Amino acid sequence: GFLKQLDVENFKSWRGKQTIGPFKRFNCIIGTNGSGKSNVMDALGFVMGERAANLRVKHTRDLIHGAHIGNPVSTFASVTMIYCGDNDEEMTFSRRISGESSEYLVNGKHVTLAKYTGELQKIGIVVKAKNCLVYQGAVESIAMMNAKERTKMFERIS
Amino acid sequence: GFLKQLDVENFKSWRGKQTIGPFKRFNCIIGTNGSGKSNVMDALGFVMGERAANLRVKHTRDLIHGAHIGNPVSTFASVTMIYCGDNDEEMTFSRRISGESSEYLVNGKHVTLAKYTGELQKIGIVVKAKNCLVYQGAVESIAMMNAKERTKMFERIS
Amino acid sequence: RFHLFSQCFEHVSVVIDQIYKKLCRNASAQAILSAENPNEPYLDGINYNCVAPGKRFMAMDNLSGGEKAIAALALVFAIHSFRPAPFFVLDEVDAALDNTNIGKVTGFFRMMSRESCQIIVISLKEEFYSRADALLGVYSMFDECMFSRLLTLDLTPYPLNDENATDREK
Amino acid sequence: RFHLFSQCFEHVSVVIDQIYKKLCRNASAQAILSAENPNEPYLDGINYNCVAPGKRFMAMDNLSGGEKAIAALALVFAIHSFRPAPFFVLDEVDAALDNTNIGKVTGFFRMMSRESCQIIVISLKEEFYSRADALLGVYSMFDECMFSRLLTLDLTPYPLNDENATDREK
Ligand SMILES: Nc1ncnc2c1ncn2[C@@H]1O[C@H](COP(=O)(O)OP(=O)(O)OP(=O)(O)O)[C@@H](O)[C@H]1O
Ligand SMILES: Nc1ncnc2c1ncn2[C@@H]1O[C@H](COP(=O)(O)OP(=O)(O)OP(=O)(O)O)[C@@H](O)[C@H]1O
Ligand SMILES: [Mg+2]
Ligand SMILES: [Mg+2]
Repeated sequence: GFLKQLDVENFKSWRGKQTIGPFKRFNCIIGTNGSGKSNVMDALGFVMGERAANLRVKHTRDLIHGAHIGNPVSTFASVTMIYCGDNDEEMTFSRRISGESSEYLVNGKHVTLAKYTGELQKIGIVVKAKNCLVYQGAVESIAMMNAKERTKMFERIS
Repeated sequence: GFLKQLDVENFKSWRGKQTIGPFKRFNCIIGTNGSGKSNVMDALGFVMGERAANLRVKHTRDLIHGAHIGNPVSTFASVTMIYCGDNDEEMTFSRRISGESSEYLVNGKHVTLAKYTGELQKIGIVVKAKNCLVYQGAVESIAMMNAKERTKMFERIS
Repeated sequence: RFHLFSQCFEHVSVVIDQIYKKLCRNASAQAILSAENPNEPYLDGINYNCVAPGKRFMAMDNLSGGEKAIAALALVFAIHSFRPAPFFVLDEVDAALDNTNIGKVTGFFRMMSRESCQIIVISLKEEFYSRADALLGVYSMFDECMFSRLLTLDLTPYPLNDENATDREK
Repeated sequence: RFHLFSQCFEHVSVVIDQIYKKLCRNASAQAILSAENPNEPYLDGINYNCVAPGKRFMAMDNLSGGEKAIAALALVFAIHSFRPAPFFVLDEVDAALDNTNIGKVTGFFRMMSRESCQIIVISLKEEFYSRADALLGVYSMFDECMFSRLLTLDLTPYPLNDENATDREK
């Protein structure tokens, strides 16, 4: 399977409803410094269930467009991932926040976080293991690790 | 004043006697990954009296060409900095190591480390304060500092 | 738990050398993972050493910034292959690389995207992004607060500006 | 000792805003250093906030990788000006910068090299090194072990490939 597109709504620097995609096999996100590229990566981390600390914010509500300057445009923000399986069937994973609480939806139906992560695991995405996102600066810090830190990394992955 | 040139001998990847320079007002050192650019910066740090740990090696003797693969080509290595003062008078600062001990020379005459750093300070180079070398990766780590770490940095500088 | 750790470590230390050779396009390059405590790897540290192309075996500390970045990328992909996700997103991993290494890494990414998983990268370098199948260009608009917009471009119709001008589909 | 700390802190917090405005070529950009404990700055932390061009006041954590790198460079130069050394050496500080910011930073370095101190940088990006006065090209040769050699090139005879094609001497 592969990632087809992302639908974001009021997430970080993405105002209103925006579509990011369609994605092909080898894609490159380009743009000037501070334009919002890493925010796309944060949107992916968010829809996979990452916590606020791994999304470069202190509180989940800071993810709402405008919250970083104290001016949130809305009370909620959401990201939907459209995934296309090997059988050409589309699946959608959505996460929506209002304030500090999150709702999770698979194919448009509300589910618990446990069920949501279960479904992600079925398509090969294990968020805890960070097995598909390499954040800005991660390669440099992996290169500088000492032997003990490497063991910790292996522990997280397995 | 300004840095006119560096004469290195068997220092890291620089084999035999090599001259690096002449330097103009705005200079750029270029070359492929692993060619030896940061080793030039280490040569500058070395001639200013930096310790082995800040030169990416465990022991001072590892700075000798070939020592990193257990095959040092010589028992000594040296770097000479040719500095041109505001009055157009040239001064040379040299540091030479054989094994773990270092010798320091100003204008070709042996001096103690204290006298050597004193002379460097007269031309504005204060090694302890790292006021003129920004190593690879330093900008990224300065950007990620927290408030306490910034205080420590100010303490070192002043 | 410890069993899982050993399994992961076994898998990665077998795969990493192949991946590093492919990334460097050099059969004599080597990547070696070894546990300080081979019977129970989770108790102590894990050492990682690479023999960069054209160089001899040396400690990781002696490698240059760019050489370390390539070694780290090989480790990241080796770990990814233990639990392969359908896609992989990498944010400016090319920052320390020169143009030769950019060519090698984009070649490796194209191969991975055909053979195993979809690749999404963020890059500032033209030498890097010109070799993708699709570009997603982010730009900013300003009014009371900055907001982002997107333009997309499908690059598959254009030939790859490769030295050997291979067909883009490869 | 504490007196020296306060002197350094006073100096840097005054100078940093000027330097940041010059680096960004934008008079509304701001850089603000503040001590958590203003009477005895050495006892607590030091906060650093920037208003990037076109943006509003926000915490340093919200800035992007490139925006943080520019902010860090301004801090480095502000600290340097407290004890100005005759030359300044910077190793690949342009890694996170896009081409627009590279233009601003090289402009700032040219200005500094004419007005205050000699600048020596290491860079992999053509957009960066093509604006220097002299290039020192390092290449490697191989026999039993790799060794480095140098070629130099004086760029002052060639016009700067600037948008406004200014005379190189500027
Ligand atoms: N909650 C928010 N609402 C609106 N804008 C935000 C919010 N959070 C962050 N931003 C904006 O996003 C910008 C950072 O974006 P991002 O980190 O994606 O940049 P980038 O494109 O990755 O840049 P670089 O190339 O420098 O890494 C900030 O400058 C800020 O203006
Ligand atoms: N004592 C030594 N003797 C000989 N060669 C050495 C010694 N120490 C390090 N080297 C060589 O120097 C190389 C690293 O050089 P350096 O860090 O200067 O590269 P660089 O040009 O800065 O590369 P990058 O662009 O990737 O940062 C190593 O790969 C190693 O081969
Ligand atoms: Mg970014
Ligand atoms: Mg280097």
